[in-house]
Amino acid sequence: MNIFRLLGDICHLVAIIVLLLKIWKTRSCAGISGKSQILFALVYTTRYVDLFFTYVSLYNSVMKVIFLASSYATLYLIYVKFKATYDFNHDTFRIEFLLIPCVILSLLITHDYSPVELLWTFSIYLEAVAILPQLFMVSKTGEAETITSHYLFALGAYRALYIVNWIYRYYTESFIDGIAVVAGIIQTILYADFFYLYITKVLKGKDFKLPA
Amino acid sequence: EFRGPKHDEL
Repeated sequence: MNIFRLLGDICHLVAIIVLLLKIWKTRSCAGISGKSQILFALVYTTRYVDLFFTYVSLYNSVMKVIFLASSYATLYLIYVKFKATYDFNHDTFRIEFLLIPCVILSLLITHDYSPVELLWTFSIYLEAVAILPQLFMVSKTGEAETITSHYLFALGAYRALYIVNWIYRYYTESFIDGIAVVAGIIQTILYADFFYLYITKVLKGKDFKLPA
Repeated sequence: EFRGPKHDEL
């Protein structure tokens, strides 16, 4: 554990809490892509099956349980409790276009052909692109609520911090995981446009609106 | 050098 990873994990946790609080406080999931949240639930479910097989640390296990529980809680709020506010008309990204390539890629490029390893690899690839339905939704409506943009920023910053952590680990432990690094870089690049608009607009107190 | 699985990250 190093400071970059810890900050990354904290950003990830903040993102999830911000999203849950936003939906809970406003009693609405308007502007939130349920499809991205389905993909994230799938990411955590496939990655954290190792909860049953391997023990890393208390921190590790607790965080995994929090990520799993909060992702299903988010799905419950979107698809059950506040279903009436779910903006399904704008959430039209076809997730099979992400799921199928991720399945194929994880069968082609993996560290090991064991079930748990294949699920982990799939989860890494899927996480890299899981935000696309949400970004698609923002681009379709041309705007995002300020709180939604805070959520997206924290979620993007998490993987960006992981990249710094991987560089640090490469030099201190000579450890590098090619699959996680390449997927993590792609994941961060997908947020780049958003980061730019967030920094130039939202942090200056303006609304998050895409240029016409 | 790419090393194999060591999934201590989240």
